[in-house]
Amino acid sequence: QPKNTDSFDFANYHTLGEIYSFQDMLVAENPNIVSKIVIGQSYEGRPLNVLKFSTGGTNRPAIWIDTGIHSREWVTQASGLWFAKKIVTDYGTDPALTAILSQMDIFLEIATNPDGYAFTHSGNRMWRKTRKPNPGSSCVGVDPNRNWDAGFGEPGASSNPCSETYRGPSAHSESEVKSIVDFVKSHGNIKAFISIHSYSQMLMYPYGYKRTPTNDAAELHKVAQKAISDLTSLYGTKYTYGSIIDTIYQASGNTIDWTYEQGIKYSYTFELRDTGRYGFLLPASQIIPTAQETWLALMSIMDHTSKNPY
Amino acid sequence: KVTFEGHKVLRIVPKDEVQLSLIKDLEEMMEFELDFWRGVTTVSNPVDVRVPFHVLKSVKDYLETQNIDYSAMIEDLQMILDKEQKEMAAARVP
Repeated sequence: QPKNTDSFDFANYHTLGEIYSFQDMLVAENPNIVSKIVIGQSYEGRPLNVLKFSTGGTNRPAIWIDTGIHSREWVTQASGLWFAKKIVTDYGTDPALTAILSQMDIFLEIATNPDGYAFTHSGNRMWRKTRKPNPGSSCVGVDPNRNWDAGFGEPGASSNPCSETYRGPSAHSESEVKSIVDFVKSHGNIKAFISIHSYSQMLMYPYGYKRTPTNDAAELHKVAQKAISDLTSLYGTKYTYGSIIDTIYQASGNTIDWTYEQGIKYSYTFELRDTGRYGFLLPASQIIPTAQETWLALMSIMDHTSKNPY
Repeated sequence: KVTFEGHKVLRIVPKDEVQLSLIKDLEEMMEFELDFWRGVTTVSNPVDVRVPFHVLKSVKDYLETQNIDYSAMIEDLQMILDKEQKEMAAARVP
């Protein structure tokens, strides 16, 4: 076990226990800027931990970032760990991040689907969904990116519990989703929401459940263009960007359609790096390059959010 | 623990709307127990699908009969998973 977060091995994949330990160490080492909030419990009773990066103030405007809502997308949780360390390292030295944190808080949920993540280590590396049993079916789990109350039940999600895109019995039926819903509503001042997946190198904004563009589509597109330009500048990784429905396919009940409809204008979802050969099994040697390039895009979105209050 | 001996991940590239539709049909054939890593989107966009060993021949036959191009993105999934486990274990050794 590493003794501190400086000796944590960011270039390797980690178990859920190691992620939880990392979070506690980061909080202990940086009590002035990081705290841990438990926003709920997973179906199997694991804590849903969120790291709060804050330099003070009360209920400041905030940016939300989550990784690992699809448990098998291991490079996302690994990138989340790197982002957390990057925030504490760069605060006070990087003027852009320091400026953002002087006005806003950042919330980071690294293991958004902890039951699924634990199961990818113990039972099935290819597990994507939550782990709640489905009454009347032998198939377990719900796709937590089809379980949100935005076009829930419309085309773009499955009603079959055995499908990888099973939407669940009702919107927000999954505690992993409901806990975020409750947190976002009770906070009431979240200005950007970024949900991170892997792997097909995309940056997308709402909508996924309908073809109608959002009222902010032009601005969201421009922000995405800049973010991807910054991302690509590091290693030349090519990304596509646009609305979910135009860029990938119709996906109802997805996270960022719900957040946008809650009034969070800067709602984005990433699909991180794909080497074209490994899919969800991106070699650990690529974790840091993936996180580094993604960080540039995140900074671009966060910077725009902080400079364009609404 | 679930293992994936002999599972391949195929990368399928639909050339036109007809092929796109045929791959969508494949997506709905639950009996094949296919796991779409990257779903069907538009023509020329790759579709990645994990194919269990016991249906590999049937899936390949389906694709070849319809003249749909595919290649193996991952030849043996379990081999990569074993490598991943070894690397994780090695990283834990002080």
